[in-house]
Amino acid sequence: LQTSTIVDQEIKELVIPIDNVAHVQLGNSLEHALLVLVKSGYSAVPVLDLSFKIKGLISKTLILDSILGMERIEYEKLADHHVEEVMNSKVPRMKDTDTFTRALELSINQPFLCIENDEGIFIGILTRRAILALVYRHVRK
Amino acid sequence: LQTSTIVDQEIKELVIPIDNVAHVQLGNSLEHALLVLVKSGYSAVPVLDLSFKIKGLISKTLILDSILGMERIEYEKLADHHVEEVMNSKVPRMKDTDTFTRALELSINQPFLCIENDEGIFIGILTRRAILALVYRHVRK
Ligand SMILES: Nc1ncnc2c1ncn2[C@@H]1O[C@@H]2COP(=O)(O)O[C@H]3[C@@H](O)[C@H](n4cnc5c(N)ncnc54)O[C@@H]3COP(=O)(O)O[C@H]2[C@H]1O
Ligand SMILES: Nc1ncnc2c1ncn2[C@@H]1O[C@@H]2COP(=O)(O)O[C@H]3[C@@H](O)[C@H](n4cnc5c(N)ncnc54)O[C@@H]3COP(=O)(O)O[C@H]2[C@H]1O
Repeated sequence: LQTSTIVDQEIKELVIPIDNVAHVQLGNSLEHALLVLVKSGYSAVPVLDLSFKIKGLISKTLILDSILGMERIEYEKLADHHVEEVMNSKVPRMKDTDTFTRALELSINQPFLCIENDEGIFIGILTRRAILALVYRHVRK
Repeated sequence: LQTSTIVDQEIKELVIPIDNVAHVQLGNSLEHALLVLVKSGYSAVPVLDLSFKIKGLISKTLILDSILGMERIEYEKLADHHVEEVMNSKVPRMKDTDTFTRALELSINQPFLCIENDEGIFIGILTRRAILALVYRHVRK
C-alpha cells in the first residue's frame, strides 16, 4: 500500500450521489421517518431542509431511544413528534476537494460522511464501505 | 503505509472481548431483543446460544422489517415472535489467527465480525472502527 497512492485518491469518485441517497425532511413526523428507515433498510440517513441543505442525521436508534419509556417502547408517541426534535445536528461533513486522509480520519467514528461542494451544496455521502474497499484494493496490490 | 507492517497486524489486539459485547439469546422474544438493542444503542448485536456459541446476528432493521405491515409497523407482534425466527444466521466470522487482510476484506460488507479461537469458542467482535483507526495510524506514519 504505497501511501503516496492512497492519499492522492480523489474522494469525488467514491461519493454516492444525492439521487441515490435515502433522506428525510426536517418537518417529517417520527412515524414517517421510521417508515423511511425501515423500508430503505438503513440504520441512519441525512435530514435535509426544503432547499436540500443538510440539517442533521436521523437513525432508528435516535427515534426508538426518544420513545423508550420505563417499561416499554411507547410507539403511540411517534405520530406526535417530529424529526427536528430528535435528529443529531452535529453532522460529519466534508468538501469533495478534501483529502482522502481526512475522510479516513472522520470515518473512524462515523458510518458515513455528508459531502458538500465549494458552494455548500449537498452532493452525496461517503460510506465506510467505500473507504474500506479502496484500502483493501491498495493492500492487495 | 508500508504494506508489510499493516498486513502483519495481529487481529487479537483489536478484538472487543466478549464481556464487553452486547448480545441476545436465541429464545428471547423480539420485544426483549429490541429493548436490548435500544438500550445498548447498537444497530446490531450477535445472537448466542446457552453455551455462548454464535448462532446469528439480530438488528433493529431485521426486527422492524419483520413487523412492517401494509400501512404501519405492527408493534403488537413483537411479543409473539422470537429472535431465532428473524435473525440472520449467515454470520461473518473469523479466527483470531486469521490475517488482517482477511479482516479488512470481510469488513467491506460487514459493520463487525465475530471472532472465534481455534476451538470455535466465541471470543469477541472486530469492528470497522478498529480497522479504520489502525489504517489511519499507518497512513499518518
Ligand atoms: N441495501 C444494502 N445493500 C448492500 N449492503 C448494505 C445495504 N444496507 C446496508 N448494507 C451494508 O451494511 C452496512 C451498514 O449499513 P447501515 O444501514 O447500518 O449504515 C449505512 C447507512 O446508515 C448509510 N447509507 C449507506 N448507503 C446509503 C444510501 N444510499 N442512502 C442513505 N444512507 C445510506 O451509511 C451507512 C454505512 O453504509 P456502508 O455501505 O458503509 O455499510 C453498509 C453496507 O455494508
Ligand atoms: N456507544 C457508542 N460509543 C461510541 N461510538 C459508538 C457507540 N455506538 C456506536 N458508535 C459509533 O457508531 C458506529 C456504528 O454503530 P452501530 O451500532 O450502527 O454498529 C455497531 C454495532 O452494531 C456493533 N458493535 C460495536 N460495539 C459493540 C459492542 N460492544 N457490543 C455489541 N455490538 C457492538 O458493531 C457495529 C460497528 O461498530 P463500530 O464501533 O465500528 O462503529 C460504531 C461507532 O463508530
